[in-house]
Amino acid sequence: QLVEKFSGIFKKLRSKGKLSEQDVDLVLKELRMVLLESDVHFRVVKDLVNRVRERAVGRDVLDSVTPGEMVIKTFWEEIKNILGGEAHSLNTTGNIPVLHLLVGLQGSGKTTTAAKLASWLKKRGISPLLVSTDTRRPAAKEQLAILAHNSGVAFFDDSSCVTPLSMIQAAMSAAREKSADAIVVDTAGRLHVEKDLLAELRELIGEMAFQERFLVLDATTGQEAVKVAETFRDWVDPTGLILTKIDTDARGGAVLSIVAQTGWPVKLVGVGEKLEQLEVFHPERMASRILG
Amino acid sequence: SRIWGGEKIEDEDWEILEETLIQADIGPLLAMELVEGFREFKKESTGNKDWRGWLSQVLLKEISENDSRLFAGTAGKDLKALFLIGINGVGKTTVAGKLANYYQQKGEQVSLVAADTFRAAAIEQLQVWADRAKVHCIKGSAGADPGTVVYDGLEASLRRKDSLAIIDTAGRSHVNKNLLAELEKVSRIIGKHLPTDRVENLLVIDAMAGQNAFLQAESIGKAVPINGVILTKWDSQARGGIIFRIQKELGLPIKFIGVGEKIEDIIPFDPESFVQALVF
Ligand SMILES: Nc1nc2c(ncn2[C@@H]2O[C@H](COP(=O)(O)OP(=O)(O)OP(=O)(O)O)[C@@H](O)[C@H]2O)c(=O)[nH]1
Ligand SMILES: Nc1nc2c(ncn2[C@@H]2O[C@H](COP(=O)(O)OP(=O)(O)OP(=O)(O)O)[C@@H](O)[C@H]2O)c(=O)[nH]1
Ligand SMILES: [Mg+2]
Ligand SMILES: [Mg+2]
Repeated sequence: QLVEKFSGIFKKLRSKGKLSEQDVDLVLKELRMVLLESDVHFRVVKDLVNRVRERAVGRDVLDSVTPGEMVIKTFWEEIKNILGGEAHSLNTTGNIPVLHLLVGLQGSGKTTTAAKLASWLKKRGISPLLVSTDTRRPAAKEQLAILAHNSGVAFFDDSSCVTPLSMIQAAMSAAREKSADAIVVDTAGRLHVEKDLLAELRELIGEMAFQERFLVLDATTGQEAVKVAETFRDWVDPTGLILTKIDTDARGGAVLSIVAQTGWPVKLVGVGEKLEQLEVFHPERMASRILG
Repeated sequence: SRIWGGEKIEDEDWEILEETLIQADIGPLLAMELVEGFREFKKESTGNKDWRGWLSQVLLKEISENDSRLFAGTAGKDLKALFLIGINGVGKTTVAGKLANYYQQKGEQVSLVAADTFRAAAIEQLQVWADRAKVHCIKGSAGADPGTVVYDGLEASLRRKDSLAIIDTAGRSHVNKNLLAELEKVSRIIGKHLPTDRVENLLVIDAMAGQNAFLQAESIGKAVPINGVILTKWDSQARGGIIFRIQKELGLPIKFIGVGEKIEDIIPFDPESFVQALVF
């Protein structure tokens, strides 16, 4: 299907014994545009194109495929390798209650994903407790409480807790009382340029051990994705990425950029607004999406 | 390094230009066009024009016609409406609150209409903004049909002799046919109450969005005729270059920019400062 898209350029390429530099450059130029249109970061595209050029030039062209097909296949392999061979599992082991933290930019889908994640854990025999440390957004706690109720998961709140740390500590005591073996913590959205808010998270992580610290990222994010990821890496040290809103048909180049730069595993993908719309990440499917 | 003025310097120039444009989310096609334009300019001009100076001029020209006013040329105190639409999480509800406050302060009598009956605590969230802006909030029940809420809301607003009704809607994926159909239906209901020159359909997009924001504008624009765009989270320092593509291919003007999470964090679109932030 990808080959059909590029049939125009392929007609220009003649099928030879080996791929010449010109042959490869022609296809690379087109593919570079495709990746940029998919929101892959400028620098990641550059590295990828250079690597593919090295691998493709001088390579033997098999009788069954055209030079263009060889280049595309090489590209697809490189992208797939960056995204990771197979799906990654959640870290659900550790001292009980296991703590999961969700952080990210405003509106990325943290609150919804917190409830989805709790529902996901519940289906796998884990008894989770949902808690919100968001004291900034209007009706943030109400939103999580409703989602918790809809997913049949316990929701913890103590209005006397004014800091995220005190809220989580109170949640931990409650978890032990209710024999909950996991706590999913929702946080307020914050920008990568809001250093005081990032400091708030860093302080929290210094005080509590979180088995998972997920960066929740909107799949429609553009070139800013790398800056966002690197900043959150420096302040929060995420253990993985949760990509949301893939159902907007966003090509999701941001995820390739971030994984290329940080090496983080992509643990889960949000594919809609409903509680059950959380899936395991499939590197191959993502690679095809990114290539258009 | 400009003192040499040789061919080598010019090569670096267009590369930095292209990089700046791509990183601003202007998109690869438009970036390529602009780089070609700059090359032509360098061939024809003898003066030593810095690419930044050239780019500022060119980009400013692209959006100089932009009219950021709402209801320009529409007079009278009769009811007008703002219909806020967009994908999930871009900032529609927050913009509704900010605009309610903004227009209330300008002397309009404003009501907020909570037509997001789907998402958890959406109505509660808008009510908080109504309290902050000190405006009336018209609500239906959670799970009610948004068309009904808008119908009842506009009726109530007319009875109250409001001059402006700001309608918040549920976020949606712009590729979900049912949700686009819902938007189209609600838009028609608004059209039955108010003449077109008294309704502004505003698309809300996130400044950090990539090329998908263009597809959002294109797709949602087929369901509801968009009058203008509101760009949120510009305080993220993302350049929001996608608006150039939206302006160029869809002809949509930018009306407001969201610059934070507080009620006063909204400013009318100013082409000069927008281009300045992108180029320098
Ligand atoms: N289409 C789609 N919408 C989603 C997905 N995940 C979350 N949403 C929606 O995105 C919007 C924002 O989600 P929230 O959970 O409120 O986002 P948040 O990160 O908690 O936002 P803040 O707390 O304000 O930072 C809501 O309308 C959600 O229903 C997804 O995978 N697909
Ligand atoms: N930094 C910053 N945050 C903003 C801005 N506008 C909105 N937000 C935040 O973005 C998040 C989402 O805002 P909402 O108003 O709930 O977005 P929405 O489009 O109504 O979301 P849905 O109804 O769920 O689709 C909230 O945390 C807001 O405070 C802005 O201009 N700057
Ligand atoms: Mg939230
Ligand atoms: Mg909303």
